[in-house]
Amino acid sequence: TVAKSSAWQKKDLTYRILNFTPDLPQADVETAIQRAFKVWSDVTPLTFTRIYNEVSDIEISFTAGDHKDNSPFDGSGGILAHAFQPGNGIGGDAHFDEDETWTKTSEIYNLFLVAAHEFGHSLGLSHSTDQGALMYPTYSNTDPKTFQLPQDDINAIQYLYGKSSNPVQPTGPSTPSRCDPNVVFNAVTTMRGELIFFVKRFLWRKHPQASEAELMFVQAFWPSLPTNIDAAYENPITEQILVFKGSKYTALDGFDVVQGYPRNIYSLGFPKTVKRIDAAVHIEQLGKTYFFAAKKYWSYDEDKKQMDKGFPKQISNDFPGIPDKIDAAFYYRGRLYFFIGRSQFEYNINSKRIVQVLRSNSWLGC
Amino acid sequence: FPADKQDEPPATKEEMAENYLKRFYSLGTDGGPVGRKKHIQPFTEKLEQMQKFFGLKVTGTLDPKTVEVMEKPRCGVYDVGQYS
Repeated sequence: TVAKSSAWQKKDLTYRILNFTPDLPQADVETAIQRAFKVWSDVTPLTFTRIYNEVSDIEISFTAGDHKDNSPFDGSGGILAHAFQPGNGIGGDAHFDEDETWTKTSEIYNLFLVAAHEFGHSLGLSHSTDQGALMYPTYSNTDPKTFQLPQDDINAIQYLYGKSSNPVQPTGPSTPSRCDPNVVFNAVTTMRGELIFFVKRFLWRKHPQASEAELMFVQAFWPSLPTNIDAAYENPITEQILVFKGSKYTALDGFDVVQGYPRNIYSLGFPKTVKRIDAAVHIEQLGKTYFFAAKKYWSYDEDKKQMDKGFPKQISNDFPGIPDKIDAAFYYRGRLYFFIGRSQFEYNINSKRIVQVLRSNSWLGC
Repeated sequence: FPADKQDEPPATKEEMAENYLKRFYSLGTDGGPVGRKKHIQPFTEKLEQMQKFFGLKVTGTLDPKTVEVMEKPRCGVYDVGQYS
């Protein structure tokens, strides 16, 4: 952030929208900007009032190319917008590149997400090195409908302006770190030779040749996918990834969501008593897909497209030593891996024995 | 059919990188001439600063991962230093 002495020395700030992008109805622009300011007023004592006929603290405009502030825009793509730190004159002002297409959906570029970032600068924040932070320099294609200000940004803005008067202090999502020994995965799957570890709104992508896993937003890959998924597995026959959340599941073909999804898990043969599944894994050696839910598991035949007879069975009976309530599972190079909390159990299907117990994040290159 | 667009000559990537570092890491505005006879030091130093900021391997060279990050759409504000 800037030094506290360079931040706004008042809590009640004004803003004025000098012009509008033709990409959106004016009302949508006003809503996006209002919502973007609310991101910051929700977590501080700051208030933002729109004024119309005199110079405000934060002047907002859409402009293209060289707009005489010594920081020309560069056409579509590249630089999307910029804003100036608090101060008189141009201080606090935010400029949006009219050569971009501004949207109110998760299509690029969502005006609300970019405006919330730029107003962070208008209030005195710099860029963050936290990849999950709003103030990270590059645009992240996350779902604007479910946006939550990350904790890294809350910490920074509250350093400058203090906490909100809200009796319940708002908190935000944090970004997983690769070597956090306590990480708990939502789901794990192979994906065309790579390993994908889902955790909250992120995924770790590990290529066999890469020494370290790479962190990405789930929605950077699949914008329409929900976060905090329950389970995922790769169907080697179709090369599709099936992702489960609650009683719905979606099929992904590379970066595309397969037509006709999401579908109900009951179409796979689950009883209505099952509200969600905990883990899913296709075991090539058996030609079966196992689904785990609470203390039970089902075996599904991908060829016949139905559950096998005699299921569900008890996990404890067929996987001795594996604790109930599995978080995630995947099958890789002949071994079955169960993730329970921060522990990982490597399991030998043939000998029905646990081969070793590892940290959940052992694959990430710690 | 028109010939396929030739791969951009390496110089384009280097020029793109130079512009990026000028814009976001004040390459060339804090001493050290930039241009054809630039001193290697500031460019490499700024490139390493950018790689460190983005949590990339700090190689000081324009590896594909670094170029990929440089080509991402982003905010126009500096990563190091402040607009004022």
